[in-house]
Amino acid sequence: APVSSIIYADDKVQNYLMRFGYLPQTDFETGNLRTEDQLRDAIKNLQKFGGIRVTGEIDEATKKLMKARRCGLPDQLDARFARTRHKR
Amino acid sequence: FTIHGQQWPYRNLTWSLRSEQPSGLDTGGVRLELSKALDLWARNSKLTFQEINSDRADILIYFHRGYHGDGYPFDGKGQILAHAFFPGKDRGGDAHFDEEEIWTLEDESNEEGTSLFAVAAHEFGHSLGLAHSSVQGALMYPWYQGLSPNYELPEDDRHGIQQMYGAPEGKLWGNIPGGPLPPEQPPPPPPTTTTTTTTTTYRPWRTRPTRPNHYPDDGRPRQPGRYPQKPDYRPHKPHRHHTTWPATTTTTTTTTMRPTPRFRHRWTPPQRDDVPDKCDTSYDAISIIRREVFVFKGRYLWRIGDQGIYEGYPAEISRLFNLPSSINHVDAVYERPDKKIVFFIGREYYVFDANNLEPGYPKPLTYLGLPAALQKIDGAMVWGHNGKTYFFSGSMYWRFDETVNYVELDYPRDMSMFAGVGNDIDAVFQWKNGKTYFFKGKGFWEFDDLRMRVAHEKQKLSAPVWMGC
Repeated sequence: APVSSIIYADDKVQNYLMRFGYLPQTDFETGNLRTEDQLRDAIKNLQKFGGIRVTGEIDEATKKLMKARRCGLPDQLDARFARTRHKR
Repeated sequence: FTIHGQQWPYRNLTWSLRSEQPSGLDTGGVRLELSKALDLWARNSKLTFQEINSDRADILIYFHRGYHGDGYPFDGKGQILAHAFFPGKDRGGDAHFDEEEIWTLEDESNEEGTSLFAVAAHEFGHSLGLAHSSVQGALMYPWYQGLSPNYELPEDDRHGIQQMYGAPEGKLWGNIPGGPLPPEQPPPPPPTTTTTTTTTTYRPWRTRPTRPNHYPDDGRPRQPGRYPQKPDYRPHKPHRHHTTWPATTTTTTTTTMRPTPRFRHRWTPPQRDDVPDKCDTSYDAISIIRREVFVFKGRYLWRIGDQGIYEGYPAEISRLFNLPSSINHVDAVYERPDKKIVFFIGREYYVFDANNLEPGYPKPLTYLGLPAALQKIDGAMVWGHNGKTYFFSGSMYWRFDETVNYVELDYPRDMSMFAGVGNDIDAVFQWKNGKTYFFKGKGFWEFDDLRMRVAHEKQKLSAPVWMGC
């Protein structure tokens, strides 16, 4: 089985997820470490919003979406509290 | 569709392009594209847009590159194309386009290019209050899709704009020919906010009863009861050898009362009229130095220890720190991890080793990697949460790497990261209880570091808590 790509989610991916609201932007400052679940959820949200197959993996379609031209505003405007939501 | 924040309280909006020949394009051509993009929303709502040549228009349109002072830097050609601000004062409604993109105007087809009309139509959706939509094909879908000529607003976006601003007058509902007229739209309900109020009571500061001010100014706190009680005011006696008995006596009475100094320094409280009233003032800066709280205002500072404000303060800043005499205020102060004390004043900064200015200072802020256009620093602190140093100014903040003495990459960022604090703070510091406090005007917020937002929306008055009023 292919090695889980989540483990290879590098800074660029996480910065993209934070910048566009799929991970709490506050993590820029708090430096909170993410769990595997959080990363996977964030990628699924991105795939769902982007209208591509939801795999939770950083697959080719997801890479292509992340390179595509787009608006600079976040897609999820209340992700700031996403962590809290996870807690609940 | 998603509506975010408030909508414009009126329907006749104004707009203005504020960049000349953006990206080398013909200004007239750019204005035409922008006007067409706005018209797309006008045709589907009660909104009207009027172009004016003024920076007071509701929607200001700029072409910028890279960092351009709003905490959302552009990234050159590709990926981020533009961004816009939701309705509101100041920057609200404004749209910024990345000048380094290859923008195409009407009928220009260029595989590599990006249609200005398409992107402008999307950004103006944000300017009017719409957030991103996950409906593929919707105009508010966040990824660039280009647009076909004679483009009409998709249904998802039309529902969104009409929910906020109503369907166009006399226009058939949803453009269905012959369809029923739209029912009168009730105004959307105001956004509901749930507020939780927590009340925290602080142990009020005890102020010592005022006593004559004659104790040494060596900075060490004095225990009550150990003050000398009375100064020695005895007038001088003429010296024995000098007594003479004049035949005629003329008496002039002059009374000089001169205390006999018992200590090396005799400090008198400032008697000037620019002394700030501690119970009715904002603060220029506030910092913990050597475990004591220093509050700066104008040319003065207060010093607050465990027992409250030290006697005899406010004192002039220049009494403790040999700043140039021309300095009449400080903007921000913080104590570095290496215990040096940094003062930010205007576009320069001073570094002190205890009371002494280090050689070679002041230096310009650009030495720290801050932009040349920066006028001043509002606040500076070492944030206990991660041990990093932060500088705040206007609507932005920087994180500063003390090891390389330079601001970190990826900064500045927008102040909204510190939710609830707003822009243009007066001061910020972290108290010994490990909590962060932001000051603005005569009030302050306690900040919840974990949730990255103020602990309570409403400010508390500073004077009762920090000055013991």
